[in-house]
Amino acid sequence: MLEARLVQGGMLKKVVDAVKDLVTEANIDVSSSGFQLQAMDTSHVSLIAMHLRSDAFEHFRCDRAMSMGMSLANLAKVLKCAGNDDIVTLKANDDGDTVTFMFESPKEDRVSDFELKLMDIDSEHLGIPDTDYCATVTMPSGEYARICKDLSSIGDTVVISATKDGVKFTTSGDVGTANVTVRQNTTADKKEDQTIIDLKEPVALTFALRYLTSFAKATPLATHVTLSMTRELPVMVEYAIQDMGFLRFYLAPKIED
Amino acid sequence: GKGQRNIMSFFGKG
Repeated sequence: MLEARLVQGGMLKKVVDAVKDLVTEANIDVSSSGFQLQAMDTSHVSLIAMHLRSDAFEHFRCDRAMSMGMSLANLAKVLKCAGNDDIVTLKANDDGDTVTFMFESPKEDRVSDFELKLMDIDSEHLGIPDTDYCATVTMPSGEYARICKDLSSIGDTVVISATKDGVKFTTSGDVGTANVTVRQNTTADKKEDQTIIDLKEPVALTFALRYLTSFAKATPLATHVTLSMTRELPVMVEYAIQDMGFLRFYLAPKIED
Repeated sequence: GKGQRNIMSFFGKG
């Protein structure tokens, strides 16, 4: 049986809202290590990997590892009924075909529960290798979202190039061209405004902007986002879920045929 | 031109 009580229930809403447009249904794998989700978008261009560790929960009991297949649209509908400050408790039996969500208001004066039907989903689990990245950029998540939005109005693809001068995002379209360069800034007064660039080797990769823009739906999760790039490999776009886990998006680059 | 790669061509089945 599974019992998991998350004091910051709003975190779950943010995670699901960040991925539900890319992935329509997914297995949430539950084990003693916590909640994990791995899913590809329908075009198999990007991959989502989420881990919410068991120590993120005030109470966590999982007697047997299980996969809970869900429609993410339906999961989002259920979580929409939770208050942002509600405590969320998930309960499921080992061989049941439902999961129950209980929402408690912080003042404990309102309790609601929702039973969500589970479904069988065939999903292919991919092996994500450990990678030594050439460039790692940690920047304010709002700045990343803004760059994606601004460049999307000009073009469909972006070249992200990391050099010692900074990280440049370049696009072009019918309107013309656009460049945004982000430089290291470790002296900003506020920590949330800082940008850190760790460059081992210069690297430039081309990506479809619509996926990078979609990843920015995770912006409410974290003040910063980390972009990790290596030649001819997918970029990893990572949002930390506080100190409780992570939400990572991988996007395959466009490569010369 | 550049072609969009499939994510599965980088990460094999695990």
